[in-house]
Amino acid sequence: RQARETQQVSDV
Amino acid sequence: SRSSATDDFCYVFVVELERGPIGLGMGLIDGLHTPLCSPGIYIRTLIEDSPAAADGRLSIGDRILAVNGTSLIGADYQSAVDLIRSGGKKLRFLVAKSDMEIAKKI
Repeated sequence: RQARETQQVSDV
Repeated sequence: SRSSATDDFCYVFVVELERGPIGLGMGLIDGLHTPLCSPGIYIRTLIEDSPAAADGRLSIGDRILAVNGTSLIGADYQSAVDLIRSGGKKLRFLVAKSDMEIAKKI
């Protein structure tokens, strides 16, 4: 789940 | 005057950030992808010593309501991120402080 979650974070 | 005991006090403030070499230093997430299950642009990560962290008022779980005067309420997540990324060097954010309950879920 961690991998999936970090994938949805958008860095700005 | 305090209307009710558990007032749904919502602390909103404006933050002006200038994009640094690594950007603003925030990791945003759509509230739908969190246990909150409610749409919204929430701060998921804050990079140390970045413009966003240096301001000191921003913290994980806070919600971004508008950017440069453009409301993000109801906007879809990706267009909001694009708006922030294309907002130029200086960005003005309208941010809603989240309480501990929300911060924990984010």
